[in-house]
This record gives sequence, C-alpha cells and structure tokens, in this order.
Amino acid sequence: PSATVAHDEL
Amino acid sequence: MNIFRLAGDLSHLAAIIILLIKIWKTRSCAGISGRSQVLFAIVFITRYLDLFTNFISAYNTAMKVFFLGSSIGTVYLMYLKFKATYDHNHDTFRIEFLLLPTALLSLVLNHEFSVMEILWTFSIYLESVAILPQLFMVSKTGEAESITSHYLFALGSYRGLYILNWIYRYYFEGFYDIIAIVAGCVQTILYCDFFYLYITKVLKGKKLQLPA
Repeated sequence: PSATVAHDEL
Repeated sequence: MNIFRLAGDLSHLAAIIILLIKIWKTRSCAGISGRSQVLFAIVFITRYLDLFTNFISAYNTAMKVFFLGSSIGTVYLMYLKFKATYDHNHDTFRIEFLLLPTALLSLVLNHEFSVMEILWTFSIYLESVAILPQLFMVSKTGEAESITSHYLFALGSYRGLYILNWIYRYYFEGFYDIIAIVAGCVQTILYCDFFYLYITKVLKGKKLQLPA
C-alpha cells in the first residue's frame, strides 16, 4: 500500500 | 511545529529578504550567484507542487507562496532587471553537475516511487548542493560584501536549525525523515568554512576576505 507521504515541513 | 523549525523558517525568510534588500537597495546583484538563485527557484517549484493539493496550515501555505514568489522574483531581478550588474565571469559553476546526480539519486533513493514524491526528493537533494555556485563565486572573487555574508549566514543557519528540529521531533514525536536529515546535514556542512570566516571576520567588522 503506497501511503502518500505528506511532508509537513517547508 | 517547534521553536527550532520556526527559528529555521524565520532565518530562511530573513535570508531571502536580506538578498532582496541588497539587490533592490544597491540596484545591483554583484557578488550574487544567479546560478544558485536558479537552483533555489527549481528547489521551491519542485517541492511546493502540493501547494494547492495538500493544505497543512495557513502558515505553511503563506511561506510556500512567499518562497516561490521571492525565488522566482530574484531570478527575474538578476537575469532581467539588473542583468547589466550580473557578474557572469565569476558565476561559472557547472550546475548540470548538480542537477543530473541529484535527479538520478532521487529516482533511486526515495520514500515512494511516485511523481510528487520523486520531485520532492529531487528538491531535497538539490537544495543540499544549491549553494555551491554561490560559495564557488565567493571563493573566485575572494571576497563578499558584508550584506551578502549576512545573507549566507542566515541561509546556512536555517537548515542547521532544521537539524535541531529533526532531533526534537525524533525524541518528542518519534518522527524522522532520513532523506531530509542526511541532505540537511550535507547542506549545513557545506557552510562550515563560511561560518568560520563569518564568525571570525565579519562579526568583528572586517570584510569577508578569503585567503587568496
């Protein structure tokens, strides 16, 4: 399962 | 969000504002590497493609918009508006030697083989070496205006503060992103000799002069 990596840093 | 990341973002913001002030006030981009600024614009464009698809917070969106606008604006100022003051002769670092390896590496070493994730990874790798043309130019000219060295100090400090943010997040949130951490360490290490010169010279009121 490809968990979409959410990047919360700028 | 933690104090280290906020300090890092504000240091990054300060660096970009210092650069814009320098170019606008002196109406010149002498001593600034246009190639590094192009790389920074590519870094932000490839990293913030999720600007409209992935809302994190108003702060996050506002900073992304500012970084995108200011980096593209700086390239415009350097290559169009103040083109006559751009120092082509000293800004000669071959950026294809940075773009290709980072592009290939992002295809091989990433968290997920998807377009967005590969572009984000490319942006992280590229940012870690994007300052090289600028540092190369300073070494070639042998000196830098003090405002340019303040710009470089703020820019170098931003990712250094992010390293403290990653240490904080590891211990208090159990979060870490090895790609961002390794690239961030490389990026900060590249500034070390500049940091040494900045602290030993510029802060004592001397001009930043590299040993010839």
